Amino acid sequence: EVNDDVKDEL
Amino acid sequence: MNIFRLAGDMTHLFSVLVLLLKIHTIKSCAGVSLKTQELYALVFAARYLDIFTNYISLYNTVMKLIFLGSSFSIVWYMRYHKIVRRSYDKDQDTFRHYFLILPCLLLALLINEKFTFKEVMWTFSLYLEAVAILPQLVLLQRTRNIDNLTGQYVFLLGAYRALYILNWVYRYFTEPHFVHWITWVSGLVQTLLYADFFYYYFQSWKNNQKLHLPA
Repeated sequence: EVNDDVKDEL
Repeated sequence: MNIFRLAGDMTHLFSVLVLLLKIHTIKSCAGVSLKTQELYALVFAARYLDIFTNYISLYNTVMKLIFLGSSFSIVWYMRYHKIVRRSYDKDQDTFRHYFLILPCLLLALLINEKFTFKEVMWTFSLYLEAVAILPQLVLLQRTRNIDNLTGQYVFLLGAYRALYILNWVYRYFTEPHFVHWITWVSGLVQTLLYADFFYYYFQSWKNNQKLHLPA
């Protein structure tokens, strides 16, 4: 899946 | 969540609390750049657009509210509070920060991960945060006496992004496809801007002298 995990950072 | 990122968030939280404490208790914002504070308020506004639509965790939402609330209240204090605003050094805080906003916005329109409004605004907030400290660093060079609360504030603000770099390195090695060049490059540029401040801050700490930056 497209990793937009960095959005879990502040 | 890893220790580097938690330490980074706590350091960032401390930096805004130190500044709020200074302004709220001694009712003074001497040595603080309003332009940097306005840029930071803009950074958080552009980055946390999805605060109520994209729930990550309680921690994430609470921290976003704290950063939004503190940055806007610091701007309010420095602009409108009748006592605090008197200690604002407006003829020294002359960095034309509008010249930072437009290039960051143009760059975000050109270089981003997805050309959507939210993603462009998020990227804009990254680029803007990288340069947001410049008015404050320029002001520190001008005002000879840097009171240690302001020095601590700038130090913590620089340290938080340095800790975030360690967090990105950790995540790169522990999470597959965790690659975010835009975030990494702008975070690195941001930290490098503090390099000389860190040097003089460390020197003053080592020689137990008052922090002063060369003209």
